[in-house]
Amino acid sequence: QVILKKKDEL
Amino acid sequence: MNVFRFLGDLSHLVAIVILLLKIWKTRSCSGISGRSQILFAIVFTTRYLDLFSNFISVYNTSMKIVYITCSYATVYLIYGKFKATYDFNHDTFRIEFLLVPSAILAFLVNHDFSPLEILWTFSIYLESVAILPQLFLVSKTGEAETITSHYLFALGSYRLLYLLNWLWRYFSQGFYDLIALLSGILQTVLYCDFFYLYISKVLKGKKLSLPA
Repeated sequence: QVILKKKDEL
Repeated sequence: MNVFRFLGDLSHLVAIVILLLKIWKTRSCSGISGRSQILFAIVFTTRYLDLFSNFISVYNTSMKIVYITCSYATVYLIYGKFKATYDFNHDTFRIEFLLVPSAILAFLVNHDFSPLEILWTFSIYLESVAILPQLFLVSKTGEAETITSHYLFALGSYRLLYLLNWLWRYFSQGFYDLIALLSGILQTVLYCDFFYLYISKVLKGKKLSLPA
């Protein structure tokens, strides 16, 4: 699973 | 950022602004669940703790600030300025039934056992059910003002649009986040009954009232 380390959604 | 994500954010913003304007213009918060608004303030606070440590874009930062500020302003209007119009008697949903399970689940099911990540996960779980006191209030009084229905429709559409955004991201970037996805589905499902009433009644010019 790809988890973006930096959360870019609100 | 794709169009669904942007429309989702916009819809969320519209919902928040509609609610603030409704309370401000009518000088009344009757029919609005202060308990749901407290939960939303907790959701934004615990989710955006990375406001100063995690910079994504000017857009992201400004939206976070607007969401947090508006949610606290709403809570203040309900429990402060227009307290006299607040419907204490009908707004009786026990929020600890949402807070405690969300907190326990956030400890058990998360991407990383770190304080910020657990609080973010908690905010995702809590957001998915935070509207329940409001829906409970509507079902208890059996009706909602048309402007309150618009608020609920915009707020429900926001997570539905995010679901489309996640579908898009999955196919275009291989990105997916199961915690956000499953919570988003639950959150949207909770609005289905309301969506049906909104489309079948409010859009045809009738007030939203529930069958006795």
